[in-house]
Amino acid sequence: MFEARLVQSSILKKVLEAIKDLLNEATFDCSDSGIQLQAMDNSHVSLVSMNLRSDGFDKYRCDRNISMGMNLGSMTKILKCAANEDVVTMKAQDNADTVTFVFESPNQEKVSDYEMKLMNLDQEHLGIPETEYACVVRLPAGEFARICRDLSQFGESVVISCTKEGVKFSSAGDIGSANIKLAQTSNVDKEELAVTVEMQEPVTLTFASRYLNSFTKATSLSNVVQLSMSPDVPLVVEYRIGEIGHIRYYLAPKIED
Amino acid sequence: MSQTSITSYFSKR
Repeated sequence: MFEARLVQSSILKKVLEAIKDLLNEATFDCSDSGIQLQAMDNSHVSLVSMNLRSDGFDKYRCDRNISMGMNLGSMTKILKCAANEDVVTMKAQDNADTVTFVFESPNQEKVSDYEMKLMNLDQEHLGIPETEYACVVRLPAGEFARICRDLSQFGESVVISCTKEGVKFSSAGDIGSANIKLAQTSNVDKEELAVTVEMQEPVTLTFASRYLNSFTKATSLSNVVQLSMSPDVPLVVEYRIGEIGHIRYYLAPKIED
Repeated sequence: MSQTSITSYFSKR
């Protein structure tokens, strides 16, 4: 039997919002340590890796490891039926072919349950090597979303170059070119407004802007986003999910022909 | 510029 109860259904709603543009379906791998998801987008250019730790749930029970193949479009429809302040419980019998979502209103006067068929998805997990990144940038998530949106008007690629001074985002296309430079902030009162750069060596990489924009659908999950880069390896865009976990997007770079 | 694939960096387990 698998049962996971979350007081804030908004977390699960935001998680779905963050992945449903990139992925049509994904497997939720549940074990006693929590729920993990790893899936590539259809074009195999990006990879989503999400982790929700069991201790972040109000109630979590997983008698046997269970992998639930979910159609994310259907799951989004079901989660739209939950109010933000509802308590959500996901539950499934061992080797079940359906999963049930139960939404309880705060005063318990309204309880809804939705049963969804599970899919048989082939499990192709990729090994992600531990990497010491040459540059790790932390910046306000809203700022990053704004930059990606503004630059995507200029071209289909964004060049991200990181030096000890700061990080520069550039794009060029038919209408012209654009550069956005963010300097490291010196002393900000609020951590989540800071721009920090930890640099081992300068890095410049090029990425497709439409994937960066898809990643920023996770902005509602966290005030801060972390970008990790090393020469010739995928970019990592990471958003924390409250105290319960994280969502990491890996994006393969574009290279000179 | 040509787009590379994520599978050329991360191997299937």
